Amino acid sequence: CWTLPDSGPLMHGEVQSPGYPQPYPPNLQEQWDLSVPEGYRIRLTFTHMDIEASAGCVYDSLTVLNNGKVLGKFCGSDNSADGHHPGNHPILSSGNRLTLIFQTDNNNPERHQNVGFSAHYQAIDIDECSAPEDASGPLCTQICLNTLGSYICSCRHGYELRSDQRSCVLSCGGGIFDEPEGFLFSPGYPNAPPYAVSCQYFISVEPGFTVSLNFSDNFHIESVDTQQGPSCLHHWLQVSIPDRDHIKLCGAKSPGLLVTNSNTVKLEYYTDDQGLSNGWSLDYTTQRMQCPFPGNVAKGRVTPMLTEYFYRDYIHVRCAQGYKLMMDGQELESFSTMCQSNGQWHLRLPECHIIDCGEPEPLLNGGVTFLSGFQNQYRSVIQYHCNEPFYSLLGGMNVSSTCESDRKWRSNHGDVVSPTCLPVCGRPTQHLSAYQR
Amino acid sequence: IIGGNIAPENTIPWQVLVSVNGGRGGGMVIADRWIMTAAHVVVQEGNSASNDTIRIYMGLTDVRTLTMSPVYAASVHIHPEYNNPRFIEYNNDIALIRLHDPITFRASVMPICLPAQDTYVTGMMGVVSGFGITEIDKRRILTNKLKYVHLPVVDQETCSKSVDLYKQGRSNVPNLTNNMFCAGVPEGGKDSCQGDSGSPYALSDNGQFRAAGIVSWGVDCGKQGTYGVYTKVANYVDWIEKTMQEN
Repeated sequence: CWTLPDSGPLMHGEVQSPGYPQPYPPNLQEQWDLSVPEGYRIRLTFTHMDIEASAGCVYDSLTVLNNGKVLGKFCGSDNSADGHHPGNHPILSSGNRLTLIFQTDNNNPERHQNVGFSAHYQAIDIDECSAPEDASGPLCTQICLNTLGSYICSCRHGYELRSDQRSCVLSCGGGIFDEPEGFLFSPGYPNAPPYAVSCQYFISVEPGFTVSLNFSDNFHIESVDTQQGPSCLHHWLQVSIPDRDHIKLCGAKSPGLLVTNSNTVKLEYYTDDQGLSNGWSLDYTTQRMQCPFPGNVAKGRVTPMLTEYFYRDYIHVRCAQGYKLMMDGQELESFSTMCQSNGQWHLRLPECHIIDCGEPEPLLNGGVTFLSGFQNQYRSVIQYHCNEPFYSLLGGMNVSSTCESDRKWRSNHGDVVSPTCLPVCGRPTQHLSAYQR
Repeated sequence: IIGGNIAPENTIPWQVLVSVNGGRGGGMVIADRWIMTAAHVVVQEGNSASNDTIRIYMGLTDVRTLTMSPVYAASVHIHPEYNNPRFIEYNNDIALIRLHDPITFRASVMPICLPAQDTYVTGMMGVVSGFGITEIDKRRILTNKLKYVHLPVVDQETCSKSVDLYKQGRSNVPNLTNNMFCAGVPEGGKDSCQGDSGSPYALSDNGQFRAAGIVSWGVDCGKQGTYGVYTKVANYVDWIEKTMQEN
């Protein structure tokens, strides 16, 4: 259905002689040009006619013309013996236009006053599909569907309508294939197409996925034997993968599985109008892009440890106890990286560096001795001492502490060591001697 | 010090010389910022001497070299119950001096320990030291050498009787209180004397010296039948610790 324009030809209407139902005046020359929308014809039906009857309608008449061709010249009435009356038969136009011309002479019979005519017209759909073929052949080469006011052409399965909207060509079944898997085949496969084909197929899936083509065993594209061997000279299937040379396929042996490592592939199938190729079919599947093995981190652990890593896989790196994550001189609290759509990790792996506890807190009136380890690093052991005999450690014992994984110097009991040197009181280094008795 | 000996270096490392407006007194190191002395050493005309007039010398045994390196008082804390306007009331004769900077202890400077409660036993031998008056050839002179003398603790009753005896012949003899104890020998000849005030009377406890007393007062020096009177430090340990903590 479609909406007819507001202004334009009507779908139906009435036409009456001047003054109807009163007698029409003499000396008339009145014309009506009826029209209905394109794709329709006009059906004219007289509801009443009373025009002065005469042989050949020479005095008064109503003439109906279709494209200048007289369809009828009418006069008289239902009961008159003379004249030419259309009766109850409607008049059909061949096109969407109809012209009515009403003519009267200069006198009218005195006994009877003729009132003229009244007619109704309406648009009648044209069945274009049943229209006779003209020189250019049938309206549609395959299937014609009549519609109100028009018609459309259609094609049988395996064919598609050409741009002329009239003729059909063999369908390539091509286009863009963006589903993660699918099935493609050449026109008419497994039979040879009736004439030359030039088809394109685009497989384009989400970045991060790669396409694999798995050709079926039934593969047949005509090849030509040349001195250099079989050549895809007249018929071929060309596979185009970005950043790679084109692959031209022909012959009778299926290429089998073709891994493209790309998320887009273009297939172009061409046959000329000679020779015979039964064609090909393939299933395509997609796989996630694979990233290189991330490697190992010294003094660290990569999780999860898999044999292969694919697009959207995450890995984490944790350092062994006493080590910290470092990248470009910066310490990281945590680290993870993702396999990207381009098959590369979005971050390279960090390193694990041994932690250090920093310089031990200086001890007032005492000092620190390194017992083992290197540069305050993890597991280094130090010992605090006081400047004896004038100071002694609170608690009276030497305090040794170890650089622990939380980067604090801790005693064997796990306490953060903050020793204090207490003054020794009342014990002079020299004593008052009193040997005399 | 009457009847004693010159102290070799590093034998009494807690001894300090307290100089207040030219007057000489003694004191002892008890912590890296604190000196203990007698209140009457740092009280002048009923008030605490101003901080900048108090100079403290430590680490050496000769006054002539000691005076080259004074340290200064940051604050003086007189015992709140010390009240001696007429110089006859030596009860609570104890004061603390807080120093500007902490001391690093060494062989020549070391604190003396505070005493435990009730460690005074009659007859226990202590050591009193100081830069006060000494006696050479029966003449009293002010020495520049640190001297010391061993003196026993005297029974409180014996000492009290000695003081009472003198009160009969003299006026304005101070009273002996339970915050004091006496040390000395009845035959005389060994005693502390003027200039030793504030100096330590130390008792040894298994080789560790504790500040049992502070040289406070006495009737004459080294005279037969008289004893030196010392502030009993054990009675003030709580006040000392409180004052140090609060300051």
